Amino acid sequence: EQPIISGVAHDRSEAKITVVGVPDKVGEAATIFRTLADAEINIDMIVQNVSAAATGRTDISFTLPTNDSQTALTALKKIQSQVAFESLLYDDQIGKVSLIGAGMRSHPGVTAKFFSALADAGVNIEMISTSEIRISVVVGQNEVDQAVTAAHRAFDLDADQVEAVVYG
Amino acid sequence: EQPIISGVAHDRSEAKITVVGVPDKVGEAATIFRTLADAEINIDMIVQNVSAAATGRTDISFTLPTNDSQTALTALKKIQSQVAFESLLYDDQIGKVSLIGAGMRSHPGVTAKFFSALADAGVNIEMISTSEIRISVVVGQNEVDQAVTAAHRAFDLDADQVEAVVYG
Ligand SMILES: C[C@@H](O)[C@H](N)C(=O)O
Ligand SMILES: C[C@@H](O)[C@H](N)C(=O)O
Repeated sequence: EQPIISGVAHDRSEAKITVVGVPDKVGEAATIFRTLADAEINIDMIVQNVSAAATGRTDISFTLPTNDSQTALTALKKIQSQVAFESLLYDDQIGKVSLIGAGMRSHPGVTAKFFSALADAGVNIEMISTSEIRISVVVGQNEVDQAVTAAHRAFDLDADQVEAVVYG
Repeated sequence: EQPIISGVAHDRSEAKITVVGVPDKVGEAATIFRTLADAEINIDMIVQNVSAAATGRTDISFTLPTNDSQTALTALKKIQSQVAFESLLYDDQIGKVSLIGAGMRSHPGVTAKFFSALADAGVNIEMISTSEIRISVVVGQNEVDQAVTAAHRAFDLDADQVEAVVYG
């Protein structure tokens, strides 16, 4: 059956924080996100990849409203010794671009086409997080327009399908 | 408004592949996923975190049906020099556990509660990928039951809400 591509969403209102070098031990992510919840930070995308065998550490990145960044960073610094992470990275020059659809797991060509469209437009992919209905990438904020246009064209989407899901 | 937690899904049928040390340059992810699509590999969760400033490299992990693993690994080895990644990691002892709901972005306490429940059950979180409607973690395959039970209890879900979305 055909995958359904319903639109492209983009968001320039977010920043990204990376907690670098988190020991890969039970309870570390819980401490980080309890701290952020207590500070009432709205978290959007969370990405954590596997830890490096050599170091036993991994990074945990998340996006959040740019306006909440200082509060989040302050809260995280307070738990630096408890969690024993190495450092915090902050980047408010990001944009999030998402391809929205259904049935994408059984259509790997959709992911390939989206990433190829971005590459052909010269857009570098900084982070990737996917589900069966949404492929989200973080790119440079000044590359959002090229990314959205490229995805729009690759999947023959009308402008209103792009606009309508701008905060989807 | 209250977040809606509709259920917990789990999946033991997948394996995870990590493409380690991918140069953070335009087009690398496209090459990897075009190769996998050409090999007809169904890809589920893709996770890529930010590259390390020191190395200019990052890792790209994805989950796939365990049965497709050899085909995927063979296809990726063929593009190792083209992509210039460092190595491939393979792990077929994983399970995916997902908390499914709505409105989770504006309720950071939900994420904190899920991760705390896993931690209290002694479950280590190997990978994280989220959207507004789903928080997915990869854990050890032999920890799936503890993880599902812990989430079930933390959110007062009935057994049928857990079972009903087992492949969600
Ligand atoms: C790194 C972090 O996710 C850790 N593995 C934990 O379970 O909390
Ligand atoms: C690492 C990989 O995602 C690369 N940044 C790309 O755009 O393809």
